[in-house]
Amino acid sequence: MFEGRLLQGSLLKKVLEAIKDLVTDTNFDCSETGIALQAMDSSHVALVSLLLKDTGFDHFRCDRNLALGINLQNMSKMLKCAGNDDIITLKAEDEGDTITFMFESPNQDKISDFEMKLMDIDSEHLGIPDTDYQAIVTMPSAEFQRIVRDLSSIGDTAVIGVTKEGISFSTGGDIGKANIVCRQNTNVDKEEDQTTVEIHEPVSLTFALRYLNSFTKATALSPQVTLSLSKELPIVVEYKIEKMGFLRFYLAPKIEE
Amino acid sequence: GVSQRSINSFFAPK
Repeated sequence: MFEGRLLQGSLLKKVLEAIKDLVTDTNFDCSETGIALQAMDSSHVALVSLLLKDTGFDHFRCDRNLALGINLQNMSKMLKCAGNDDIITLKAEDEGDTITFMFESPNQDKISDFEMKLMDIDSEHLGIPDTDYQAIVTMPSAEFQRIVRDLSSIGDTAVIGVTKEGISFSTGGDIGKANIVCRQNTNVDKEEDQTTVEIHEPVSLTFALRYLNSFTKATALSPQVTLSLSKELPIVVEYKIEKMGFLRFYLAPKIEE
Repeated sequence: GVSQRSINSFFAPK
């Protein structure tokens, strides 16, 4: 059987909110090392990769590898019934066709069990090669969210450029143009407010803002976001999940024909 | 013009 008890249940709620509009159905791959998920959006432009390590759970048991086929909208409906401070336990039998979500209130005076039907999903896993990215930028996740949202009101695509000075986001549309530059800034008091640029070579790529906007639904998971870019490769937008792993989004660039 | 590439043109099936 599989069982995972997560003291900070809100993390799972946040993960679902971050991906439920991008991916419809996906397998949660459970093994003794944790829970992993990889799924493309329906247009096959973006890829989501989630890792929740066993060590981040208060209790974790997985006797044999299981692929739990889940409709994310339905799982989101179930998790919305958990309080933000609740402990969430996931349970599934090896041969079962359901998953149980148990919610425990912080002072243990309310215990809820929700059972959800699983589905059979043929999932195709893509191999993501280890890449030495030309540019890696870490910045406040709320700032990234703000920039992407602001640019979305002006254009459909953004050019993201990184030089040793910083990262720039540009767009254009019927009403005009916009360009935002965030400079490397390591002299701020709080580490989470820093913007750091690690660069081997300047890089500039074009992406659909609609997807970037969707990724920023993960902002609540982490105060910082890391953007990794290389010429003619998908951008990686990574939100680290404290003590547990990460939620990464890969987005294919738009490329000049 | 620019065209949107698909993600599986970069990452091959495992």
